[in-house]
Amino acid sequence: IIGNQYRWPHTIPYVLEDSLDMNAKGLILKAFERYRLKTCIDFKPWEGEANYISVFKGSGCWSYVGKRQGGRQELSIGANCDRIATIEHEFLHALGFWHEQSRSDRDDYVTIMRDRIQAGKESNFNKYDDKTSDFLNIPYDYNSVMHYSKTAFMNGTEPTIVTNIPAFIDVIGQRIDFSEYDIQKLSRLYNCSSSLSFMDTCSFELPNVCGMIQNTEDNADWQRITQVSSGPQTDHTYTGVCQETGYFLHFNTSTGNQGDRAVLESRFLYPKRGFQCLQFFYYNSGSETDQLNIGVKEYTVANPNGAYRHIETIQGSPVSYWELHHIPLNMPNKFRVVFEGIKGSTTSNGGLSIDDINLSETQCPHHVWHIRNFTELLASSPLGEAGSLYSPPFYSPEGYAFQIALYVNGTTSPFNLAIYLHLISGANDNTLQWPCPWKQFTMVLLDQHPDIRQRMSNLRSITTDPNEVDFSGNYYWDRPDKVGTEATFPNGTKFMRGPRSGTSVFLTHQRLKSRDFIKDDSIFILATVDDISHLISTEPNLTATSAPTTNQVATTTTSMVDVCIDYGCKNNGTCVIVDRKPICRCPAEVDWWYMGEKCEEKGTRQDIAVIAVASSLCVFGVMLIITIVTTCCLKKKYKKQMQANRSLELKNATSF
Amino acid sequence: QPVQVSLEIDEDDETDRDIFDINEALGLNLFEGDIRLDNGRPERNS
Repeated sequence: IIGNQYRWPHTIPYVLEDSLDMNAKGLILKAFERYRLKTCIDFKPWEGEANYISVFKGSGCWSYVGKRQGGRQELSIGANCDRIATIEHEFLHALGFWHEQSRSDRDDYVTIMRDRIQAGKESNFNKYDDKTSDFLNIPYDYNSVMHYSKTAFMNGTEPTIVTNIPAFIDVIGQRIDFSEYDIQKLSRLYNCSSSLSFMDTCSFELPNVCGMIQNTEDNADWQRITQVSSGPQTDHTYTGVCQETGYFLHFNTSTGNQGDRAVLESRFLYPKRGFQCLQFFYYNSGSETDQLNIGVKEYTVANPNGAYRHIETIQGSPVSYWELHHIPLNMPNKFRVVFEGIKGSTTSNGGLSIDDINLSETQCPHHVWHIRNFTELLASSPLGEAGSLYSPPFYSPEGYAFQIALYVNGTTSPFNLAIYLHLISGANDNTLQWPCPWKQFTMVLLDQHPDIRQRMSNLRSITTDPNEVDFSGNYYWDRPDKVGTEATFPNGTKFMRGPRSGTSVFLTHQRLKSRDFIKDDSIFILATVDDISHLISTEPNLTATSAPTTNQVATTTTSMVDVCIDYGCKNNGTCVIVDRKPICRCPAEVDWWYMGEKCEEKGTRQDIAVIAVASSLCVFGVMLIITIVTTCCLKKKYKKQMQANRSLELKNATSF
Repeated sequence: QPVQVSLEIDEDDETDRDIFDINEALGLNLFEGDIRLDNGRPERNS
């Protein structure tokens, strides 16, 4: 939308109203993380700013377009709108974006089939001229998260939007994530030059290896190559696309001596948030005693030359595929990432390889489920239970055991990937709280694009509501040994599997086969479990709020409530705690506002106008007096002078 | 209050519904399916 008045500041104040579903609250925070990773847009809990976005559970999913300058601006995430791409879509409206197919040049790219639109719904296919809407010099984007799907508002079975390039007919309407052009457009609209949480990406395609350096105190080097005879045969970046094209870094352990070290250091990195996730692909064609050590060199005033800290060692049997690794870091100061390869004691035919490194200030997933030979599974898996794949048992940080079930050919429709979550019996069940309260299980099908900023990973979250009961009256998220059925692990161990929750329409096969969801004949499902019980109450007008947490969510704290009650903000002012002191945030609208320590004084636009007019009149009056006085003085002065001149003239005339 | 559900929860009721399908099913008559206009302006243009 054209007009600077519609732009938000780069950090947008928000409120998550208590009406929102818990799953929606958690997902909104995850959507904010995607904005932080890919754009310069950030979000902060509202602290009394004049304009802010208030997200609530209304009827349906909707938003206004751009900042409306009206104080509290509503954005609804209603029932079934708690999907990450839906939230991204609605926030893009709020940030100033119309739908992609309403741009002024859309007729060059799509054809609107008017006769297939439901009667009365034609106005949903508006087009704006380039005085109202600016496409910011970005090409038409069939892949935009803001594009209608081909079935939007159709009256029968024929598509209402036909793409002028037929290959894109099933591309439009994706609800996975921002497209690359969505990000470019948002970045242009808001003049973004960097993002908040992205740090570095490297696929080793360029000879400068992204500024990485070989340490001089080791006795071996990492080599930038395209192929190793014992594996990998190709790099990870271009796997399945081209052979001998892409590069990766390799430490050869087939020669040399035991204990030989090759140390690679990243360039200096400057953190903003204090927590990071290092993600990379790793191929071990060496021996089971070869080691890859991941560490950091931290630079502080006390250690200006950097202090090395070991983080994790990766060691294991050689494999014939690329593995995915995540290493959480918690670096508050300038640092380098260090990759140290060490040759082991046993015979090696290859070495250690790394590729497609990404470093971002985000949380690492808790678990990775690597499914290999996926193309064969896709071709052969039957529909329903017989085609189900169960993940290994995973544990949440608190100790809840769970399993992910993936139905490669769906549960009901053969061309959909279906995904479900099961709680299962685990080692800690006797010490845990049941029914499992407010844990958000997030399952992500990873888009294996080498650059994290261009990934469009498919994400779904399931939140355990401890009050949910099934038709028999059992709590849905109760102990699996109470509400589950018996199941067996591949090794023969019996366990109990609780009821499932998920979706039968996780991703269509058509979209699954697009992008880099399947690479090296593998897919990766990333699992994370967040305790979101702190999100039960998120509205700031609960009298008191504490400082924002790392997730930037305002949470209530009982001890501070009393302080705020005693403080007593007037005129509906909201009390917030800043630096452990109560402060009133005063209500404000466009034409009026409250001010003062406790919002006791009211200001209006009219007052300002009166003050401005009074000041102007005052200045005018003073200037008028000065002018009159000056004129009078000058008049007097010149009168005297003229009189003196006249008497002189008369004197001269007399003397002649 | 406890909410009664079946032994399996399909969050999407086996249907891939887009934003516009959800809003339409609710009978919302929003501008372009999911856009609110400012007060005083009609939700849909005539």
